[in-house]
Amino acid sequence: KANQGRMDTFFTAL
Amino acid sequence: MFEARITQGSVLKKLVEALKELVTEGNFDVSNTGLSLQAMDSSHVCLVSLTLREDGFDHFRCDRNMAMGIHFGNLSKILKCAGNEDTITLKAEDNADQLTLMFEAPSQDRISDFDLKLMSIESEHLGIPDQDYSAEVKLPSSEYQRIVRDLTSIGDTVLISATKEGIKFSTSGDVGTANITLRHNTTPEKPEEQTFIDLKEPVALTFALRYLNNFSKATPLAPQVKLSLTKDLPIVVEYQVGELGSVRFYLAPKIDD
Repeated sequence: KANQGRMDTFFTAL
Repeated sequence: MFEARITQGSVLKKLVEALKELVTEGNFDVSNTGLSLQAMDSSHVCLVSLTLREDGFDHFRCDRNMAMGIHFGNLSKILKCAGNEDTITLKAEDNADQLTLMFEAPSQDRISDFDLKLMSIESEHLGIPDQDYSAEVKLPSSEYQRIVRDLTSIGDTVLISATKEGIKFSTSGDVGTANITLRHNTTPEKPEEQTFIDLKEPVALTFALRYLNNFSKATPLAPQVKLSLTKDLPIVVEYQVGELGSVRFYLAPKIDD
């Protein structure tokens, strides 16, 4: 089953 | 001092209605280039990025950069008091703890003002790189709304796959399965009824329908919506708000274990 990704995993904090 | 005036006040009403369930609070960042907002939902699964350009307003003045912490439920309550035809002016002193909203009826015989208490919000900004997407699809926003609404009644997640055949939305659930395919179609005379598929390479990603459905609350803002897809990256669901700017929703994909 697929897990929900989180935004922080894809884009880095400035 | 910050002051922004928009004759078409209904746009602000629609914007806040589109955001308020997704993000409960966030900072309106104002500068001399305009007003922007970047906010994630509480579970950090999606992100809203709003950009309203200074020259899209009928009047715009911002002497100092400010972050105005907004509770969107409260802003919505105030904007519901504005008429659909009203001109809306937003005003705040430097370092103010409140935002004043002034509503003027077109006939000029009714003027009201409301002060919204501002909040102090620690917000983390994410850097979103400019990106070439594998597939970009422009379609009528009402069509997007219909697809995600219909599929939400069947399943929880949708597999979106873009190929040279078109863009396919697939889901399954207790009821059974569903597939909806849209093809590139520039036959309709009105540009807003056309579907444009710009495919660089085939791509397929899975997303939670609940969020895609929530994004469609922005439908009244624009006749078309643009979906941008690249493998292993969030989908972008973008509504152009006339000459004023845009609202973009980013949703993280489901990841295989």
